[in-house]
Amino acid sequence: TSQKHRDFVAEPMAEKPVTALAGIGDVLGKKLEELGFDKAYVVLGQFLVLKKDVELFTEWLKDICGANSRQAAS
Amino acid sequence: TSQKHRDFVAEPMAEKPVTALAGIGDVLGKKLEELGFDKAYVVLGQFLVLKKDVELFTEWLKDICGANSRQAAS
Amino acid sequence: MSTLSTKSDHEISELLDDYGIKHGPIVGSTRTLYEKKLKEAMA
Repeated sequence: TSQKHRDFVAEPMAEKPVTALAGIGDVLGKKLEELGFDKAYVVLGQFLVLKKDVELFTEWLKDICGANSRQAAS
Repeated sequence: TSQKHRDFVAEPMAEKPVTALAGIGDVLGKKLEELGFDKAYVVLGQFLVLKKDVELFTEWLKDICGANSRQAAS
Repeated sequence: MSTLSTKSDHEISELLDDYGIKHGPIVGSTRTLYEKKLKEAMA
């Protein structure tokens, strides 16, 4: 995993911004924030509501903010 | 908080059924399961997607499965 | 197909089952994804 991901999981998610998530840079982060997914925990919520299904979550992320496969996988 | 809630938070949520949540009895649990909220983590996901807004979450829970205020608050 | 948006969450859920599309609950933040997947399956 990337250093960014290791940093992220090293402490509670709390109110971390969505850009703290591995694979989410400024451009994707901005799009997600505009859609209301401004905090990492909201994106986590979406993953849980998609039953932790990585395929569905990846497809959702690509659809709503144009993430590519690598970013979505991260 | 209720004993049920203390039991729930005493260990990781993992794959606990939705009826493990405080305030969710068999009747509500059945309705939630039919709607796809079969696990506690899926309900948590919806709470996070609603930005941890208790009012919104309570209203949502009442709308989709007719929970009353006390049950939703739990 | 355009009628998908007029269907209830329950109807969407049943259609997803009919088409064998794995899914979780139909809520505000997941409905668009599932409607898209249904359109693809129906096409």
